[in-house]
Amino acid sequence: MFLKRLEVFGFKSFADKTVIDFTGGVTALVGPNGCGKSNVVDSIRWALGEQSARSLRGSEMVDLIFNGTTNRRPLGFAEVVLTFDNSKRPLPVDAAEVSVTRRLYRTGECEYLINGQACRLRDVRDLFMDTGVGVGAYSIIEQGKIDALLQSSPKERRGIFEEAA
Amino acid sequence: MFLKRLEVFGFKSFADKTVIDFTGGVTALVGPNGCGKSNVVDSIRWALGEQSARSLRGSEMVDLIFNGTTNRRPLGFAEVVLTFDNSKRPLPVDAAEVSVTRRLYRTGECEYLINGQACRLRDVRDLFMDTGVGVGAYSIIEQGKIDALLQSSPKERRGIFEEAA
Amino acid sequence: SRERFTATFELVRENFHETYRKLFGGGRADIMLEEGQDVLEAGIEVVAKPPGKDMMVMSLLSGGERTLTTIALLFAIFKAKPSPFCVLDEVDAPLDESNIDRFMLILREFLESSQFLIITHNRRTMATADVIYGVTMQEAGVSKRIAVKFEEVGEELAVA
Amino acid sequence: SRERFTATFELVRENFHETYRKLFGGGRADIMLEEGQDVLEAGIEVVAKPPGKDMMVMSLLSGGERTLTTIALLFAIFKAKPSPFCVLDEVDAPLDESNIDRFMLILREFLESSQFLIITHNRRTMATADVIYGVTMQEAGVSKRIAVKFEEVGEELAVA
Ligand SMILES: Nc1ncnc2c1ncn2[C@@H]1O[C@H](COP(=O)(O)OP(=O)(O)OP(=O)(O)O)[C@@H](O)[C@H]1O
Ligand SMILES: Nc1ncnc2c1ncn2[C@@H]1O[C@H](COP(=O)(O)OP(=O)(O)OP(=O)(O)O)[C@@H](O)[C@H]1O
Ligand SMILES: [Mg+2]
Ligand SMILES: [Mg+2]
Repeated sequence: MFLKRLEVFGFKSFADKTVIDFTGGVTALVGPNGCGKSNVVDSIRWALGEQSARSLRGSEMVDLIFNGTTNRRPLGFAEVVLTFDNSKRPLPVDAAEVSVTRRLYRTGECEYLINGQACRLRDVRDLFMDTGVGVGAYSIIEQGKIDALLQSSPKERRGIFEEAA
Repeated sequence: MFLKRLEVFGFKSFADKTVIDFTGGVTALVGPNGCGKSNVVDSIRWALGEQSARSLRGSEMVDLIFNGTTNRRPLGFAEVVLTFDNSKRPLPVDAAEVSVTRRLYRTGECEYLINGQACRLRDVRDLFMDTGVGVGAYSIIEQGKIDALLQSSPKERRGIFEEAA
Repeated sequence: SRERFTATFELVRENFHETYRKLFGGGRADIMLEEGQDVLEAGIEVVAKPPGKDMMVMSLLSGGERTLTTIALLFAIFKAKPSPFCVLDEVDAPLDESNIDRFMLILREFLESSQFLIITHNRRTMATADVIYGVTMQEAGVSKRIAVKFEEVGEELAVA
Repeated sequence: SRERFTATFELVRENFHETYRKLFGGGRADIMLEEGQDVLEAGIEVVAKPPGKDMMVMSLLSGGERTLTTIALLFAIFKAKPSPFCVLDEVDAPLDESNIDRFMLILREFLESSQFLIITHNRRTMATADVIYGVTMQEAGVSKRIAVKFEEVGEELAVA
């Protein structure tokens, strides 16, 4: 069930629509400080259903929408589309490809789509249940998480273990 | 008042006596993970009078003494000597050079020497008072301290500020 | 549920013995539940002994050693519960070159069942990737993706 | 003591405006005391705006930007209260090459009154040092100092 494509538009620093096509192997993402690499990671977690703005480094959800620069005006919404290869049907959808869309408007309204069909957040989260991909996925190690794990107490470490396993 | 020389013997991973001569400019210390670079920093802080084993990454003071390897037996004491240029008399000692020695034995006994003369810990700490060098020195940024500063609350940040200034 | 936790824990523990040994090229490490507490509440303790060194309290180990030990634990969990997709954001920052080489080698063992997205500033890590994408901000505050060949990495991206 | 704190705080604040601008090549940042609290107790807040970007809550900034902002604050304190001797242990780990260049440039401004010991894995940083010492463990668990020429850095040290 591999991730074929990521499309980001209006999410954090992605003022222009950006497409990243993935291969099955190891993809490295490089670039200077502050250019948007960790924002790519945030966009994936958000599209999978992450509900905590804080864990995405914002103080509230609206912080995730492109908020403008000296030369650009803020945008009215953020959108992320994840497209997965489903040819072996790892996901409970009868299609060779599954794309999951999440949109957030400045009004606070949120939209969720699976293969273009409107649905609710919980449908997106259920879709990935037991696949090893999804919110709280132990397989997404964000910047600084290793340090946090090192600082944590035995009880906190167990918390992370339980999330994963 | 520059640091001319550091001699480390029996402190943490320095099973053999090691001498580092410094220049007045920028000295870079490099090497693989776990080879002893941060231990050099710890040895300087310890020699200046650091009393918290925890802030030197140990759980008690005796952890700072070389504790042996598969091929070497533990040592009986740890010793660090710092030698400063004092030609402009920045330190209240009438000598062109000032060396400060700290020794810790496995029994827990500690010895302090200034230019070979036995003294107490507080004499060493007083020696450096108001020089910008010494325990709690804001000018020693240990590994991970920047992250700790970033995580800290406004009140904690003030604590660090007050230590420094 | 008590059995389920214990079964997973034992599996991860066994994997950890192996991942640690592979990442450090020797030595050994272990995880255990805190003593005297209920299996469903006990915290998890980690002990480690890098090759050639004595067993010692984790705090005395170096920044790089502690990071690599945690990576070994994450790989041990990953092995017990594989995920098709794994993202690692700058986990290699404290590692020296030979540790990065071992890290990338172990990572490639997972490629049969998982795809990886690795964010890094380190050329060693980039050299092992199958594909490199660059993210730049040619216009201040606006991210843009660019294709990158390994030979171009360096000045060009840094000053973008 | 209230005046003393305020005087130092104001001096550091002014230095911070400058060190931030120099390290980021533009933009601006500020420190302030928490509102509505006694001067002797109020916490310190940091706000920053990298060049070309909007003012935003510190948490949204990148790992490297946050690190560089903190380095700017430390340099601001250092400028207010110079020390003859400064040790920096792997502060450059999250920084990209052009930020490391600016960091080393600002650091050299302090050389008139301070000497620096910098621990690093980064070749860029090493290249700017006056002297490089290597620490290795040819014998497992036993540290040893070796002299290092810049050209030798890399494989030789890593596999030691
Ligand atoms: N809502 C938003 N609107 C505009 N820009 C934003 C928004 N949220 C975050 N940013 C910008 O994104 C940048 C951070 O990006 P990111 O964390 O992805 O950097 P990075 O490439 O991971 O850098 P590093 O190598 O330092 O970790 C910040 O400079 C911030 O200004
Ligand atoms: N009392 C001791 N006796 C023997 N060895 C010790 C003692 N205390 C610490 N060590 C060893 O010192 C090593 C850590 O050294 P240090 O923290 O200086 O590494 P480093 O060079 O800074 O590495 P990194 O680049 O990963 O930060 C540990 O592997 C530990 O085994
Ligand atoms: Mg980042
Ligand atoms: Mg270190």
